[in-house]
Amino acid sequence: GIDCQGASRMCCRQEFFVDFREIGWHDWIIQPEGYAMNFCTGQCPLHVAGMPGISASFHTAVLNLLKANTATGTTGGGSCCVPTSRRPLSLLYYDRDSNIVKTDIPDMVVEACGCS
Amino acid sequence: NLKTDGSCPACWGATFDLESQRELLLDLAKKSILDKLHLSQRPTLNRPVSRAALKTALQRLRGPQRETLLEHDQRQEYEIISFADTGLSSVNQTRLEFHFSGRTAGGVEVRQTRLMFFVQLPPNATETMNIRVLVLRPYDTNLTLASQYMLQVDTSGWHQLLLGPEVQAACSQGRLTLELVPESQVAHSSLILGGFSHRPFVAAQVRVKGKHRVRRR
Repeated sequence: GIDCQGASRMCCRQEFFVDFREIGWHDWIIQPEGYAMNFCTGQCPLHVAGMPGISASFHTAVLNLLKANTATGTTGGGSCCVPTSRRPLSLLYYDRDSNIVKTDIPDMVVEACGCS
Repeated sequence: NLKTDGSCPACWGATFDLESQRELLLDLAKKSILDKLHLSQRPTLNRPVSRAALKTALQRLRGPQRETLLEHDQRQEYEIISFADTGLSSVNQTRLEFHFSGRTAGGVEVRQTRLMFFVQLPPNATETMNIRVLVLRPYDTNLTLASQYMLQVDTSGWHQLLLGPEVQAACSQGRLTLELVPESQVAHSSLILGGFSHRPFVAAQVRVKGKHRVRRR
């Protein structure tokens, strides 16, 4: 995957940190103090659709050219920039009975993005 | 996109403006957390827990004696620490009340429960502790004895007791009541402490029950 940087408009992972104190949740969430949610953004031209990432190799470049030359256009839907790898978030928090709860919430942190 | 009734921005190639959409992103994060914790809204804390009690409980649970349940299961699991209310205690016995509402009351499987409590003994003394499990039967207003455990206490300090299926059932129903009775019954012979850093607690390992799937023809 690629992290968003510079002026590139291609599908990439944008880092985004959620601070629990900023949203007023620090009183009931004990740990962590926040988490890197991240999200996917950017363009997915048809010839890179289905690629898990934009890898630079001769083989990949040839496949992309073949797809671009045989593509029938982007009307009627397109490829989406979506998470391809996510990991869970471990949370320690108080429930409404002031019990302490520890759990792992699946698929909370976006680690990589790609074109569907 | 529910707000604009248009395509999702991730699919029509627009780049997301981080600063202008910050509030939206934070709202999405909140919603995602609440949905995955099966909460309709963030909890409102009515009974604060001291940092000392919290720290002690977490330290006790990280000890080397902790058992690990090694079943491979995709269902979401929780570990819950519930601190005791000791409202109906007397000189001769200590009654501990634990409350589990919402997620734990129904819809979950309680896999293991442990009681942790601190006992202060006189020098060179031992004590046999009788731990009674009291439950509220259906159509009954009084608590009845479901089971009891005998624990030999040889030293002052924290003690742990692994509790059985009747306790797990009580936790699933939202309320657990335990009575700790020293067998010696000599005044001030032993003391079950409940101060800030010695508050008794129950640690429960809970798993969300599997959904009952109905196949539609």
